Amino acid sequence: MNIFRLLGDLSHLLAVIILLLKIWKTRSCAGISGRSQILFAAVYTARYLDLVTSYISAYNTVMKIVFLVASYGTLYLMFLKFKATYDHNHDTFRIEFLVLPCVILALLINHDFSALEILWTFSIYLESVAILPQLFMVSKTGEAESITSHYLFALGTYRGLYLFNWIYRYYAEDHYDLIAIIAGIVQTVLYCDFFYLYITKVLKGKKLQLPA
Amino acid sequence: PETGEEHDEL
Repeated sequence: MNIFRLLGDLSHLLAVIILLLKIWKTRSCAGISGRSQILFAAVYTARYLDLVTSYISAYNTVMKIVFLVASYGTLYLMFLKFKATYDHNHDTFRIEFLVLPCVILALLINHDFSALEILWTFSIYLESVAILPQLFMVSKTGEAESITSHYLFALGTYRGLYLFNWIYRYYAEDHYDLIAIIAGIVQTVLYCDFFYLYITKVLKGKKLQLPA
Repeated sequence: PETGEEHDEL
């Protein structure tokens, strides 16, 4: 564990908490893409199946459980409890265009052709693009609430910090995982446009509004 | 990592 990974995980945790609190406090999931949340639930489920096969550390186990519970909790709030507030008219990204290529890629490029390893690989590929329905939704409506922007910023920062973690581990531990690194770069790059808007608008107290 | 190595990150 190094500082970059710890901060990355905390940023990830913060994102998940911000999202849950936003929905809970406002009793509304307006502006949030249910499709991205479904993809994230699939990501955590596919990746954290190793909870039952291998023990890494108490930290690792607890965090995995937290992400799984928070993810399914978010789905429950969006699709059951506050279903009426779900903005499905603007949430129209076709997720099969993300899921199918990730399945194929995971079958073709993986470390080991075993069920758990392919599921892990699939989750890494899918996570890198899971935010696209949310970004598509923001671009479709042309704006995002500040709290949604904070959520996106924390979520994007998480994988960006993991990139530093991987650089550190490469030099300090001679450890590297090309699948995770390349997917992590793709994932972080997808947020760059949003980061720019966040820094130039949201941090100056303005609402995130895309130019018409 | 080597084949079969555990994934120790989240």
